[in-house]
Amino acid sequence: GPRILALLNQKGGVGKTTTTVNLGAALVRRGKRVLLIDLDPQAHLTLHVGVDPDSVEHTVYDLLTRPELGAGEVVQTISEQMSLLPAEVNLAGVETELATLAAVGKAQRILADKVGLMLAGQADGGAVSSAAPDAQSLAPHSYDFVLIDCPPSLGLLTINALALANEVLVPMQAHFLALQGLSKLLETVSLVKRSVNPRLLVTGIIPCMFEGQTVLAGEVMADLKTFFDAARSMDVPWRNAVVLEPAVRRNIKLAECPSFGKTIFDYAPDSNGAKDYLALAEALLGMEEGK
Amino acid sequence: GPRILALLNQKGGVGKTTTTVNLGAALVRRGKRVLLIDLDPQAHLTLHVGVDPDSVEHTVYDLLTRPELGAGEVVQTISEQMSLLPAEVNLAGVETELATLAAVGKAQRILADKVGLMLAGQADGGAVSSAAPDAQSLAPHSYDFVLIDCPPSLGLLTINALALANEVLVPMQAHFLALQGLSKLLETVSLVKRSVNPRLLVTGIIPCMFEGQTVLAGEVMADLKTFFDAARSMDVPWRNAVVLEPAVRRNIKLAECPSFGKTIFDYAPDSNGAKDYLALAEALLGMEEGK
Ligand SMILES: Nc1ncnc2c1ncn2[C@@H]1O[C@H](COP(=O)(O)OP(=O)(O)OP(=O)(O)O)[C@@H](O)[C@H]1O
Ligand SMILES: Nc1ncnc2c1ncn2[C@@H]1O[C@H](COP(=O)(O)OP(=O)(O)OP(=O)(O)O)[C@@H](O)[C@H]1O
Ligand SMILES: [Mg+2]
Ligand SMILES: [Mg+2]
Repeated sequence: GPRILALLNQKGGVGKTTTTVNLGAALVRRGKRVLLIDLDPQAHLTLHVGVDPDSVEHTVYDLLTRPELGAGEVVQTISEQMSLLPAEVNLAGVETELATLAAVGKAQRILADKVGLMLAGQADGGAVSSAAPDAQSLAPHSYDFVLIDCPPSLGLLTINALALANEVLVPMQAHFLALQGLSKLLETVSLVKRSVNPRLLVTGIIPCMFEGQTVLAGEVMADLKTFFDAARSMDVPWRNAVVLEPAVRRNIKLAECPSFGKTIFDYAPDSNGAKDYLALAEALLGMEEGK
Repeated sequence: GPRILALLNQKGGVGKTTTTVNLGAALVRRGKRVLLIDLDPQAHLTLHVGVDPDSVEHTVYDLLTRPELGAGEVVQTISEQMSLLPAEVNLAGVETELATLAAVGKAQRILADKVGLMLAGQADGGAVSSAAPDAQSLAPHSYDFVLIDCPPSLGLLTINALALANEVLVPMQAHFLALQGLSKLLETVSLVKRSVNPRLLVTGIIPCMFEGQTVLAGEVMADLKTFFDAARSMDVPWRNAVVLEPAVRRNIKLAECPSFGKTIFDYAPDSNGAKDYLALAEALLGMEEGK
């Protein structure tokens, strides 16, 4: 089956969305079929790939709150190799809406069950698609990669992502305050692994918006390396996690392309942003899942 | 009474905490007495000023969940001119904990009532302070400024901040995705003004991590200016809002000082970060509240 990666970090503005879009686009350039899932009420991933969250018929919000709706009815075709499950603003209320189900432990696997069904080859996701009808033929749901963009929180939406994923990637800024949240993040991964998804592993950290020439970045990277080296002998979901290379350098092109609804490869294919995400995709392809 | 400003933006990582700390410290350098309130479960403001959120006796979490506890018992003295109401990780659960009170509309003014009581001269905040006992003599609760650091969300904690504040400042990155969230933010301010706090006004936007030489920054700033010029004739809480100057430039020193528990003025007083926040404080002092 496909590699399913959750892009996780409860700290805001660290590059989760930018990485989901551009790592996904880089994998497409390497010939892979990629499904992107937007779980953020801000719908920035959706906007970033040129889709208007207010004008799509079904979104992840509908998928989570309407039992009869299947993932196949929500899929939007972005290109021949890239599909999207879009988000919308109403996702902000979904934790409240699902509070009762959550209280009895029945709200954490909704995404995993429905997307799992679609991936397992149920081409209609449980019902005939009324989204882009040609999505069914263009996007046969045999994805090589599924990338899930998480909101900046460790709540129900992120838990749903972790229930579906088999790997976790952590985009991170090499700043002091970013290190503070890492243990809580890993604690959450452990909790979900024990109680919901035994397959879950942390594949690695992706340093984003990296300012390599600063002392601070060097210190944070050294701290991270020490932390993960120490984990090699422990029975923890991050025992084989690495700090991926290369770090994604700060590059204004990456901040500009969302306003055109484009990935960096369509907007500025010769930029450092494009180079770094392509190299990251290579690094990821070189790593066998769970090794 | 003091000017009470909420630092608001549901987008993560835009500089709310960095601005709360360093604008507060700049105001102290201009002779003002400043109270900082940390409303973020990440407790980054608390860490930033050198306080360990796990080792303080009472935090904002206790203030919100224990009816008998007064604000005076939670105040921590940072310096002669600066005090703090610290946060802690447990704040993450406070929306759930207060869900019933919230459902009957009784959870939005908890902070406003208790801090309001303290500011109104109740030196013991309703009970004898057991926090830093000398806080009572050092920090007579006659603050000139109260700055409230909000989490990256528009939930109950942020609503509590808006119920207490009389002014709103919006730290923002001059990036495309940042503009997307602005209307939702202003919508929330309007809602709170109508239903909870009629005094609420948006004083301005603070451009943070500013990359002035980029086309993108110039375009976003132009968009903001157009937006606020158009508001001048409307009956909206941001009708007199401005884009504050100077923008705070990207400066690695600002990212380094949290790791030392220091403000930029103690860590790197000659840096651009210090200059920009001092100039911002001047600009803020020059603006009469609500004008
Ligand atoms: N390498 C980079 N260089 C320059 N700008 C970047 C880079 N990566 C991301 N950005 C910009 O920084 C901002 C934050 O990035 P992004 O939205 O991807 O973070 P996020 O973690 O998804 O945020 P959130 O927590 O709000 O979902 C965006 O405006 C984005 O365009
Ligand atoms: N002008 C600046 N130059 C360089 N780094 C900065 C600047 N302002 C803030 N930072 C760094 O950027 C990161 C995000 O800033 P900060 O934590 O203040 O944002 P925030 O809006 O409070 O985030 P959150 O939404 O998580 O509360 C931090 O690591 C901080 O140290
Ligand atoms: Mg995002
Ligand atoms: Mg903050």
